[in-house]
Amino acid sequence: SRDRFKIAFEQIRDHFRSMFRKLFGGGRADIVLENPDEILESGIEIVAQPPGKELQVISLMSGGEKSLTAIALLMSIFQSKPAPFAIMDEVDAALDEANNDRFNRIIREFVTQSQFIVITHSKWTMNIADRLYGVTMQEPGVSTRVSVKLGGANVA
Amino acid sequence: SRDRFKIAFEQIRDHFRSMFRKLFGGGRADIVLENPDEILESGIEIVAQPPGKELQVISLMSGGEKSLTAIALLMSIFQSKPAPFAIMDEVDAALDEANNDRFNRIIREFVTQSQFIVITHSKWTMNIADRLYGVTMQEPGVSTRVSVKLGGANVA
Amino acid sequence: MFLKRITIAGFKSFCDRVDFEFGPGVTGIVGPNGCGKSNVVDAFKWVLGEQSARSLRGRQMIDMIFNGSSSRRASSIAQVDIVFDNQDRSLPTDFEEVTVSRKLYRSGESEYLLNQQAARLKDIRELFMDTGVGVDSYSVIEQGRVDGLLQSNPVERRIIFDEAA
Amino acid sequence: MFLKRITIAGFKSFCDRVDFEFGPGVTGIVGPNGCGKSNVVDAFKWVLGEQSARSLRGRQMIDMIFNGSSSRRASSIAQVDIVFDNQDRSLPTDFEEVTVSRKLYRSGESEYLLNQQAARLKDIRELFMDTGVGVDSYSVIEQGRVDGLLQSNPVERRIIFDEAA
Ligand SMILES: Nc1ncnc2c1ncn2[C@@H]1O[C@H](COP(=O)(O)OP(=O)(O)OP(=O)(O)O)[C@@H](O)[C@H]1O
Ligand SMILES: Nc1ncnc2c1ncn2[C@@H]1O[C@H](COP(=O)(O)OP(=O)(O)OP(=O)(O)O)[C@@H](O)[C@H]1O
Ligand SMILES: [Mg+2]
Ligand SMILES: [Mg+2]
Repeated sequence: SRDRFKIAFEQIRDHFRSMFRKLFGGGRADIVLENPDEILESGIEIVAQPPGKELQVISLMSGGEKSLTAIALLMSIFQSKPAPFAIMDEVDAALDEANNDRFNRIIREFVTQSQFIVITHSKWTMNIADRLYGVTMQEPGVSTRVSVKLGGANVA
Repeated sequence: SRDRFKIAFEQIRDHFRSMFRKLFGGGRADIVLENPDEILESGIEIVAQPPGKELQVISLMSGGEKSLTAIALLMSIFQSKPAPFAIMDEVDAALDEANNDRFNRIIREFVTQSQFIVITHSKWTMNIADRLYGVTMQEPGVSTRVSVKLGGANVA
Repeated sequence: MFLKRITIAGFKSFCDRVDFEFGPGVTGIVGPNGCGKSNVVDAFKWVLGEQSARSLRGRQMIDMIFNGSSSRRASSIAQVDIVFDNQDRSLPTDFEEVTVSRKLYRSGESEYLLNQQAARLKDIRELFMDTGVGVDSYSVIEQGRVDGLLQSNPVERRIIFDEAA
Repeated sequence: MFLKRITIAGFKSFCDRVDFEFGPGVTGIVGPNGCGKSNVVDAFKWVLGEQSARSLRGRQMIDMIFNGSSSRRASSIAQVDIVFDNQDRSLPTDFEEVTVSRKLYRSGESEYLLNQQAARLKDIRELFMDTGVGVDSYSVIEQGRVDGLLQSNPVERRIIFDEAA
């Protein structure tokens, strides 16, 4: 069980180090066991250095950088232990266009292994969907599904 | 001091009840002293009912509705006790276009009394600025100010 | 296995029954503020066994039942059904299609169904064990929670890793 | 009174000195992720006397000094100056223009200046008392904090009201 965690941890760590560089276009990041001797109890620390910047506490990162780092870590866990589907509710809210585009590319890379359900207000994210559902309230307080016409996306 | 708080509270409450209706295009909201007998110690509860919906705990509101309700309350406090300037960092992040537009109108109404510094990624918010500053990093890790060309806004 | 469809009826703002069909790849859900997008996410969590009303933004589980609007009366029952294709038998059952349902009555009575048969949450959890599908999964990221992984303390963060391990 | 200008030098990502001039109405600050927009907000808070490094997203106050990049060495001093027009004498001083400055040296030494004269934070706070300008003001809403007013418990929320009262 100790070994099982160690193996999974190292695998996620491996994925995270390259996923971060992919999403940030460089830089470096790591996950570290706070207490390597107490592997079954140890907390996990995140270290991140965006390209061109110095290594600092992650709290100093910007809103968008934090979102992107969290996405990198989540996708690394997902890569390590795939699930049939993933649901993401407005995870792109803090991303600018360039970072939203990088996030989109990563999602598209994963579509062979899983289905993605993405809730978003971002037209950039909408553009990479294979189908789009609109949810509106035509009658006050009552949700309905409607079809959406948008650029390249298929509609449903 | 008890009276002073009571007067300020009632004034903010008055503003909030109409500010909410203005930002939501209807509905109703209120702020309530949890403990009216202990006015100097009492916590403050927020009650909100978007138009067409039933009154429910505010936790059930959507991300955008919560942002808009918080904005209504903050602007009510601001209206009650104006400050020379207010700084808002991406408060529009969860708002759709229609709500972003309502937020913009409220800000424009307040410009006679205060200066506003608004950090945003939203082009709708950018459109109501009197001047725009761009902050970028041309050299890695070093912030600089640049001029911004955008639609109707003056640039700096 | 893959996800085929979710059907939401009487749950939160979905007074009328609404289906969402899912295919391969990316399904986007869009729409104005307050219209029900995140309620779809809550429906997923709820039907898969979420026990905490707070985690569904409510105060008590009865908050999950459509409680009326200016144009409709409150519902007396909330129901969500989720349908999976199981042709690859990744779920340990002989059914080619697996449907999980959850119902909640205003009286407080609630039930789970597995392919229309009464089931215990325990059975449903066992069925989905080790598939990555479930309530605590790292595969559901709620609105405003994406930074959570960074903000949580190192020990809280550990919980997500334990599930992935 | 009104805000005229803020000057940021050696503070966080502002290695080089940068000025922002403010006029009446709405000033928008825009730009890509991670480029320094929220750092401008931190500069405002810091020069007006913010005592908590955590509230400025740092671990200790020394984190406020530009600590280098791939192209620059770390700075040895952080300085922010904020300039107000006081022609209406809403600030109780005879100066038509009031400048508040804060400096932090890597040695840990720090100082406040009021119109280029050494001052104590206490003096600066007294000057701005009851103007709505200050660190705890409800007039600074940080990134991700807008919902805070709704999420906080009723007693925490009270603090904001007390300041407005
Ligand atoms: N039991 C219920 N009965 C009726 N309406 C409900 C119930 N529970 C929640 N709602 C309503 O659902 C709405 C919130 O929906 P939801 O959070 O899905 O919005 P959203 O589409 O995600 O919006 P946003 O873009 O702002 O995040 C609220 O207005 C709330 O009043
Ligand atoms: N002392 C420091 N020295 C150098 N760089 C720093 C220092 N403190 C913070 N930074 C950098 O500032 C950047 C964050 O800037 P900021 O939060 O202002 O971004 P932002 O423009 O608001 O972005 P977003 O749109 O994502 O919110 C981080 O990359 C961080 O590394
Ligand atoms: Mg939502
Ligand atoms: Mg920011």
